[in-house]
Amino acid sequence: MIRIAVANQKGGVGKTTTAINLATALAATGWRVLLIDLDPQGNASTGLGIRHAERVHSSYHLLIGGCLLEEAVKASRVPRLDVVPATADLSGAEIELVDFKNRSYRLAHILDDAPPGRWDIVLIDCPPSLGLLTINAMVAVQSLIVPLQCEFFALEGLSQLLQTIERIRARFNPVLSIMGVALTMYDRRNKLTEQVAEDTRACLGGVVFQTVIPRNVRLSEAPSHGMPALIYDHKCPGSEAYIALARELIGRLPQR
Amino acid sequence: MIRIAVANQKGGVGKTTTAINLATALAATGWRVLLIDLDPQGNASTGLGIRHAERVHSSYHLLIGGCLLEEAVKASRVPRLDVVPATADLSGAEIELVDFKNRSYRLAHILDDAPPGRWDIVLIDCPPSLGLLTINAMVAVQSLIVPLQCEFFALEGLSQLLQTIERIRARFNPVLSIMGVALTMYDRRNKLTEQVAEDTRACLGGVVFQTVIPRNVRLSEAPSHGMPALIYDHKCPGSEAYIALARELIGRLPQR
Ligand SMILES: Nc1ncnc2c1ncn2[C@@H]1O[C@H](COP(=O)(O)OP(=O)(O)OP(=O)(O)O)[C@@H](O)[C@H]1O
Ligand SMILES: Nc1ncnc2c1ncn2[C@@H]1O[C@H](COP(=O)(O)OP(=O)(O)OP(=O)(O)O)[C@@H](O)[C@H]1O
Ligand SMILES: [Mg+2]
Ligand SMILES: [Mg+2]
Repeated sequence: MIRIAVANQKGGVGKTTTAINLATALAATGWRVLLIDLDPQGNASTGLGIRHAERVHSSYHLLIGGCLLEEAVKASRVPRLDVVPATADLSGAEIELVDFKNRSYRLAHILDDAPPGRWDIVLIDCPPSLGLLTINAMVAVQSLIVPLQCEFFALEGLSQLLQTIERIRARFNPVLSIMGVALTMYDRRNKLTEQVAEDTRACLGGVVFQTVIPRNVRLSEAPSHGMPALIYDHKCPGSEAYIALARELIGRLPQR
Repeated sequence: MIRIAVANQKGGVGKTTTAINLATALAATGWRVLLIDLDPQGNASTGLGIRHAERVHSSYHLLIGGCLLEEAVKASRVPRLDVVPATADLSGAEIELVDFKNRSYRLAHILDDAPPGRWDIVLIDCPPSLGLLTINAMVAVQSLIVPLQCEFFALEGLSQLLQTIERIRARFNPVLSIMGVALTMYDRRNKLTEQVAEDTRACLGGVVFQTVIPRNVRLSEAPSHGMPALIYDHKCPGSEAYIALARELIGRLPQR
């Protein structure tokens, strides 16, 4: 099973939107996908239509050992896409996990026990921080997808993220690498966007996906209908960009 | 001294942009302002021109008791505006603070010891989470300013924020209230924006500031020059909106 975390400690850069729409695009092309929502805001769960009443077992219970993976998994409205939903309890998990033995490996051990062949790929939507939840995700996966908003503050955070990846690689997970950096909310009319995109490609080269995700209001409307943009409006520029991004991602993955 | 935290666990909603520009507007009208950067990303420090080399003493050292407030304070380029800068060490503080006695009151006690009359008001820029850093800010202040992006996910987070405020008020800080909710990145052409704004005003009434902050690229260009938008381009729509918001805020504050 391929394991990828969607991470960036900068807030509002498109992590959840990327996780939901890539997961949907992969499921649509035949991959069996598990999406784990590790953000106490639970936006990925909401964006895939999992109501709060259905989140009896969540990623919080999973991390503290209160339930099994199988109990926390919910089928989404998208065929072949399952979700482990998140609730607000998760924001307490960071403090609770501190006293656990192996606190950084909790999620890695849970995924080690996943039934072989049940899913082809797991995607983890991370919160906007570099605390124990994101550390658990980075320890549990082989690679990261880093959504990057083409803005100055987002670029400033990139070096902090790269340092954290080095630290995790050295202390916990030697295979951790960046699968790709996805430029999001790209606005061609704005010269700051072009500047940040150029700087990022100059510094990271081929790691940056060719596909850019344009700013597109349909992407932000879809979650209020509890469905991914790919289902809400698959012809809009945002959906077409995520389908192209998924195709580019598949080109970087081992054969299913 | 008036104490206000700028908080919202949803990422990328304009907390830092609001903290920087309100602090600048208040200083410009004669208030002596202290801005405390409590976000490990250190965006407020960068946006006010504090270089990384100058952050020898930071909010991290302050919280763990490694330095005094006076040592951590730096004058900014804006007259009457001082800054306690932040560094990436702060993301480790959440784990380190767990074992401290009075871990939720660290910042409150530091502000209690501030020399009387040195500043009229302190603003705290919070990270996008509800962990120990934001809890410290909420315990240390009398009120909150909540920037709210007019998007669906941002609205969903509001109820979680209101619950957290109730919890903090009951357990740690009975005076905590919301000074105001500021609608940010407002795009009149987008019907989702109008819908979210209407829902927010219906549910929170007069707590929501009349002034809305429009989406304006000059606001996102200013930090790359290390200065607030009010100085970078004080005639742009973004700056004019923050000047109007500051005037509305002053109307809600006790006399200086
Ligand atoms: N390409 C896009 N065009 C327009 N709006 C977008 C786009 N991508 C995301 N959005 C919207 O911008 C906001 C931020 O995106 P999202 O919530 O996916 O970011 P995030 O990084 O997951 O945020 P957080 O740091 O809070 O977890 C959301 O309201 C989302 O609907
Ligand atoms: N009104 C606006 N118009 C256009 N861009 C804006 C506006 N307000 C903020 N921005 C830009 O949007 C991005 C997010 O804003 P900002 O960093 O202030 O939010 P934040 O809530 O502090 O984010 P975080 O959750 O990561 O701390 C930044 O790149 C900023 O420059
Ligand atoms: Mg998210
Ligand atoms: Mg910020």
